Amino acid sequence: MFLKRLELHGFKSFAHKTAIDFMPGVTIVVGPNGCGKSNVLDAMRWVLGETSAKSLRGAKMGDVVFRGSASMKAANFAQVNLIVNNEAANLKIDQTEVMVTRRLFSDGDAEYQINKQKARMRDVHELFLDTGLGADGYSVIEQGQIGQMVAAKPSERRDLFEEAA
Amino acid sequence: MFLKRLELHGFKSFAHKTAIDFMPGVTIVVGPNGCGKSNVLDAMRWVLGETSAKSLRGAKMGDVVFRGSASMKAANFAQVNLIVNNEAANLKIDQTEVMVTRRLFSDGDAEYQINKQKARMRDVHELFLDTGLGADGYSVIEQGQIGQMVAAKPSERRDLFEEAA
Amino acid sequence: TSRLFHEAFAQIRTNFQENFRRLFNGGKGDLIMVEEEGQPEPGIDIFAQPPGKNIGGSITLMSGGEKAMTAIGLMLALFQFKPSPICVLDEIDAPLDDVNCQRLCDALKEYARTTQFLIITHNKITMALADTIYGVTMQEPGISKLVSVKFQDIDSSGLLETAS
Amino acid sequence: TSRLFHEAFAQIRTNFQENFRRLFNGGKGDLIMVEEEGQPEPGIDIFAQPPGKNIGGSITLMSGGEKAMTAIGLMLALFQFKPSPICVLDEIDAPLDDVNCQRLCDALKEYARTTQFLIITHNKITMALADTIYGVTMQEPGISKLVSVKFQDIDSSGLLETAS
Ligand SMILES: Nc1ncnc2c1ncn2[C@@H]1O[C@H](COP(=O)(O)OP(=O)(O)OP(=O)(O)O)[C@@H](O)[C@H]1O
Ligand SMILES: Nc1ncnc2c1ncn2[C@@H]1O[C@H](COP(=O)(O)OP(=O)(O)OP(=O)(O)O)[C@@H](O)[C@H]1O
Ligand SMILES: [Mg+2]
Ligand SMILES: [Mg+2]
Repeated sequence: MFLKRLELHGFKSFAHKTAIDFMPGVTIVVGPNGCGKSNVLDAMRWVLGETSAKSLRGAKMGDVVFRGSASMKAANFAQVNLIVNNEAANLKIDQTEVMVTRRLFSDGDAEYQINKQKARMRDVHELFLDTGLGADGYSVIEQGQIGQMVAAKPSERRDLFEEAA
Repeated sequence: MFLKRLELHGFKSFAHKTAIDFMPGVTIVVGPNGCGKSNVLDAMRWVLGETSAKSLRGAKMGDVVFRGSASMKAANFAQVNLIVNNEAANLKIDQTEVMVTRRLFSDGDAEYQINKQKARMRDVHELFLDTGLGADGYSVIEQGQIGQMVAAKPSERRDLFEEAA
Repeated sequence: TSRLFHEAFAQIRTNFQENFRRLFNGGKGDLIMVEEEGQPEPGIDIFAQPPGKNIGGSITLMSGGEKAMTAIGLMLALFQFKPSPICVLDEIDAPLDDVNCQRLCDALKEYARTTQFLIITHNKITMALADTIYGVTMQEPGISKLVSVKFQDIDSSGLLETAS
Repeated sequence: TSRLFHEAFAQIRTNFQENFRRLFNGGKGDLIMVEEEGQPEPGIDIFAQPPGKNIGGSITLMSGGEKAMTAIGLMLALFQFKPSPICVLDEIDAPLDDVNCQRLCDALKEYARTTQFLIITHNKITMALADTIYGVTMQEPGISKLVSVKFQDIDSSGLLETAS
């Protein structure tokens, strides 16, 4: 399985529709402080079914919708599409390409889709179970998480291991 | 008041007698990871009467004594001298130059000196009270402290303010 | 002491508003007393809105570098309230990009006339503030050694070119 | 599940010992079960001794960069135990000097053949790993924009030279 493309629209600072095409190998993202790099990671975790607003640095889930800026008003919704190549059949679905969509309206209305079919959050969770990309995986190391690992108490580290096991 | 000189002997990784002469203005310290830069700061806070081993990254106070390495055995004691210019008379002592000494033996025996006269820890604390250099000051920002400031709860920040006020 | 606290708070708050504007080249930063459940006294919250951004002031949504600049603004506000002739900083520039690092250095320069600084850094921009540079090396494993460094001796790994 | 846990622990521990040796170019790292008061299950402690240093293995006394390298060794050990075809890293190289950053990159290169990486960084050494580079800019205040970047466009402030 590998990432093909990530599309953000109205998600945090990505007010305009933005697409990131992934090649095989190593993709590097650079840019000054506050320009939106970590927001790209948040988008990936969000579309895969992240439930905790706090782990996306917000107070509530609505905080992921573009809030407006000096030049543009707030968005009505946030949407992220993640397109994944499944030729290696890691995902439990009979398709070589899978698109996962999550949309959240500013009135709180929310929706998931798998290949444009309406789906539930748990369908997305189950699809990515054991790929390492779910909330239980070690594939995403966020900014500051290395420091937390160091400072953690022995029992907190045990919890981390238990998620892996 | 300004710093003139800091002497370390047997303090953490400074096994050999080491002296740092301070000029007016900005002194920059550079070097690779783990070479001993933060240990210099620890030495300064220690000689000024830091009581918490944990805030010096140790489990107990004896952790500041040089523990030995592949090429040299452990030290018998740790000693730090801080020499301060007092021509501006910030320090409550009738001397233009003040040397503070702290020594800790690996058997636990401990000693303070002010200008080579035996002193108690509280004498050192009182001498530097209100200079900003004591444990209550904001003059020393340690590695990682900025991150903690951000993550702190509102009540924790209040404690910080109360120390200042 | 409550009155002392409130006077201190008012002064530190004013310092912070000014520091934020300078470190972010605009925008609005503030300190707010907030009532907290289970706490007898109100706590202190931070309102931070970088220029052009509409994030309602919450610092949690800010980026790593923006949070660091905000915290530095607060640390400086506390320092300004209770100034010391000496200021010691250990790698506070670590999360900052070059633009922010330069703004931090410009802010520190203002104090350098009346304050003696000891700054640990890996950052070339911060190093340019130096009147004196010391290098710490560990040629003997586990044993630190101090060397004097000239600015032109510093390469991209900090010190390996020099042993003066 | 206890047996699953112990098998996982044994494997992750072996990975960590190997990673530590590689990331520190020697030395000894280990994971240890420790009984903790008030906790029904034992917790996991880290033993870390960089080469040539005699610090009894406590990670608290280590430097900022050494702690980061140790934590990275543990993160990689967990990743190796439950590998994923994708790995996403946000500025994990921030506290590292150039020598350590290069060692990290060499370790990551080993995986790059079988793992697709997405890495956020400000560090030139890490950028050299790139097969593809994207820049994120915020020309419109508060609005992020993606641009493709060629390696030669990157100056010391990350992106200001380019708008391709
Ligand atoms: N809902 C939202 N609407 C508009 N802007 C938002 C929203 N949520 C977050 N932001 C903005 O996104 C910015 C943070 O972006 P991000 O964390 O991706 O930065 P970064 O590129 O990772 O920077 P650094 O290098 O400092 O870590 C903040 O300035 C914040 O104002
Ligand atoms: N009592 C001791 N005896 C010998 N070595 C010690 C002692 N206490 C700490 N050390 C060593 O000092 C080193 C840490 O030094 P320090 O924290 O000053 O590094 P640093 O230069 O600040 O690095 P970084 O850039 O990574 O922050 C550790 O490797 C540790 O082994
Ligand atoms: Mg970030
Ligand atoms: Mg350090």
